[in-house]
Amino acid sequence: HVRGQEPLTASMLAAAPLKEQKQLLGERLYPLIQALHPTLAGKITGMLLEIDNSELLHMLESPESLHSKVEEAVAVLQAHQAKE
Amino acid sequence: SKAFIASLNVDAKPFVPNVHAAE
Repeated sequence: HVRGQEPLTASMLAAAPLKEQKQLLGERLYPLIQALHPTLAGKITGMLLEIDNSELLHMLESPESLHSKVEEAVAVLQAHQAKE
Repeated sequence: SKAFIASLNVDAKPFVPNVHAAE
């Protein structure tokens, strides 16, 4: 959690228009991912936002889940860039 | 985990935080 911020719950998310839900999740995930990978934060967040909202909410509640998903996304991105 | 990795889209649009978001 970012200090001073109320945790984003499933009901809070469900109350937001569908279009804004990904932005809301992104706003919460981005600083956490930036702390891990400052230069790749925007790209990694964008990649992760394409997965299901329930999984994204779980990542916000579980540092372990967030960390493993971020590292997997970084590995996929770096492998792709190495191929190119 | 393999399914998750396979689902990742490296061409996804980068996320841009909304710097004008209300507090």
